Amino acid sequence: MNIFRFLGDASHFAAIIILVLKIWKTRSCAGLSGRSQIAFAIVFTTRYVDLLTSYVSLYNSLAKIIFIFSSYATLYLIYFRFKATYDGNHDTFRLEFLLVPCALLALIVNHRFQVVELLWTFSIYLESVAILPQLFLISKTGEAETITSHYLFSLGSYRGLYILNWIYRYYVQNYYDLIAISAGVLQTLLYCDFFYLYITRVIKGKAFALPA
Amino acid sequence: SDSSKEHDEL
Repeated sequence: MNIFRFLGDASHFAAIIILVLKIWKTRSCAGLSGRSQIAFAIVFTTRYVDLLTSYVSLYNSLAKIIFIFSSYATLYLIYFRFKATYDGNHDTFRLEFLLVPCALLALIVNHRFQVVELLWTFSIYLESVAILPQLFLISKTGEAETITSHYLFSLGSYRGLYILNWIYRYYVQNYYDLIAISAGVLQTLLYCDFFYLYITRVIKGKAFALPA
Repeated sequence: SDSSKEHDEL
């Protein structure tokens, strides 16, 4: 565990807490993509089946359980508890356009052709694009609540920090995983446009809105 | 080496 990875995980936890708090405090999931959250639930479920097969540390196992639990709790809030506020009309990104290519790619490009490994690989590919329905929703409505933009900033920071973690691990531990790195870089790139608008608008106290 | 045997990250 190095500082970049710790901060990355912390940022990831923060993102999830911000998301749940936003829904709970405003009693609304308006502006949130249920489809991105479905994708994240699939990501965590397929990646963390290794909870049953390999033990890394108490921290690692607890984090996995929290991520799985919170992703389903979020789905419950969006699709059941606050369903009336869900912006389904704008949340129209077709998830199969992400699921199918990621599944095929996992079957072709993987470290080992073995069930748990393939699920891990699939989850890595899917995570890299899971935020697309959320970004698509924002591009359709042209705006995001400030708290939603904080959520996205935290989530993007998590991936950015993981890249620093991989650079560190490459030099210090001679460890690298090309599948995780390439997917992680793609994922971070998807946030760049958002980061730019976040820094130029939200940090200066303005609402997050796409340029006209 | 591409150490992919154990996935110790989240």
